[in-house]
Amino acid sequence: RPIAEGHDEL
Amino acid sequence: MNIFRLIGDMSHLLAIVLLLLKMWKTRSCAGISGKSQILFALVFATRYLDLFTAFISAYNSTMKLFFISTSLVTVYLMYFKFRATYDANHDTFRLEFLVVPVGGLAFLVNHNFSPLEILWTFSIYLESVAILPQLFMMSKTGEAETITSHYLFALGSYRALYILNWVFRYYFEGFFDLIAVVAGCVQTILYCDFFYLYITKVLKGKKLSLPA
Repeated sequence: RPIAEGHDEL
Repeated sequence: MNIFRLIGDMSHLLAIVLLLLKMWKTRSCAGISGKSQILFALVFATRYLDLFTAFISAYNSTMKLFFISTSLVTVYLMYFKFRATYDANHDTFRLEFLVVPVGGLAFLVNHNFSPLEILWTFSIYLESVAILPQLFMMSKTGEAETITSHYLFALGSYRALYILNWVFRYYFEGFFDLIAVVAGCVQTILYCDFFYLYITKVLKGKKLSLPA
């Protein structure tokens, strides 16, 4: 899960 | 987005609002661990750096900004505006004992060895133990105000609800993040003793006092 895609959970 | 995650996020939001309201209305931060609040500010500041690199949704960005800003306001209220009411004598947990090992672990066990990813991992690990100074403080004073116990219950419930969200996402989306799941379970386990006291005392109208 690359950071460039961001994290969708908080 | 599923119902568990939405209620979890709302519970997290409620916890933060409850804490700010308690401090603002009573003009006091008595019974609150400033060290835990510093850790939460550090958690949000290191986790949400992807605000600058990726856009997920308006909801996602708004919540991230809310968590970062309110955690900074909380630390400001405790250490500046209401400093006179801060119970430093009982808030004696040593932060380096959490931050250093957690930092080391984030370097060793992560999804990707890049600065942002290591900081995200650090934040996930740190959040799982960030409540320890608060629990340590309560065990020293032996009690907590009712509003503080409501705050802690909402804060603890949030990660427990996230566990249900991860179960849901695993089955229906094939999504599984080992780091978040393990840290989330550790975090929830740390609250279990408090949950027990909350249900058996606070919900029955009694003040939360710890057995001697």
